[in-house]
Amino acid sequence: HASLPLVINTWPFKNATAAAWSVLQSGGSVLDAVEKGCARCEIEQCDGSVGYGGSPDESGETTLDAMIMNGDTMDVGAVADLRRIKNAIGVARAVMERTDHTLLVGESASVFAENMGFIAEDLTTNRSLNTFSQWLKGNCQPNYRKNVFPDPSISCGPYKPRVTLQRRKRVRHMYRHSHD
Amino acid sequence: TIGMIAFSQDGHVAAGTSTNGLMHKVPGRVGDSPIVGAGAYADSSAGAAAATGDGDVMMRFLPSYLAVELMRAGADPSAACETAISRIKRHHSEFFGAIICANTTGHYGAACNKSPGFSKFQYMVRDSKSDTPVLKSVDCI
Repeated sequence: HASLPLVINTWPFKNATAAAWSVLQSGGSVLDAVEKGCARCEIEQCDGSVGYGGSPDESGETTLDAMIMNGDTMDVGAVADLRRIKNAIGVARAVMERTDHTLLVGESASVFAENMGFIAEDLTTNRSLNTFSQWLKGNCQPNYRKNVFPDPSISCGPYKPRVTLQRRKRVRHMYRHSHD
Repeated sequence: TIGMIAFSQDGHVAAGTSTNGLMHKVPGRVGDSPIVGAGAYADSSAGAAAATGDGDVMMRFLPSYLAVELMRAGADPSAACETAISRIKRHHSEFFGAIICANTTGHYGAACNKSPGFSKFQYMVRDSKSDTPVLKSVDCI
């Protein structure tokens, strides 16, 4: 089963696939198609693992990661730990087209995005706030800390490093809607 | 997380990802999605791939880059995807993860790592043989 053009994406995010395909059908580039397709999921918050209002970190904040790559030129733009900007893949494309860098991260990436005209807004929603408060009520479980005290498997932080380091098997963090 | 790869009629290729990452992560934590060769990789002379799952583990193996290089060497997309997953499986037998791969002729495939609660991976395909996006799935290895 081989034919071109072709759009494939992870998970059953059908609207994103359709958005990308319609860009190709209307003469847009494959870069435009990927950007619009992923942006559709950012707007629709696909399964809670894309876009604002999902996956709050230990401080309750939602931060975004994204990248875009041009297979003809090997140009790449990416953002990580992006705060307060909803359209992460749009900022990733701006990194590719408006800098000679590849990856911008964190607060400074957000400042770059605002300078490039992206709107700063709160990425927290009632849903992410509720997820966060449930987590706090559940003694901050699950979490990604290890070799710290108090014991991260039963209590919240703040944490301090434990004097002794124990090598332990990685805890399986498999939560259906908590993934990259 | 969404990982997407797109191929035009005349052989242009692009890849992209977007995600809000893992829930309850340590502030400042970055996953594999924005890391070139991990979250996604595209090369119009070989193909493209995009990965999804536990980014802390997957980024250490650059699965998307590996898959594209295997397709460059002639592997079919399904085999390329499976090798990329197997490489990680060797060190993290129960990691949560999946990958989609496609080469420049429009052949495509996917693979995922079987782990408790995850035995089938669903992904979307749209090409000119169907008039709507088609839901595909692959059994995990």
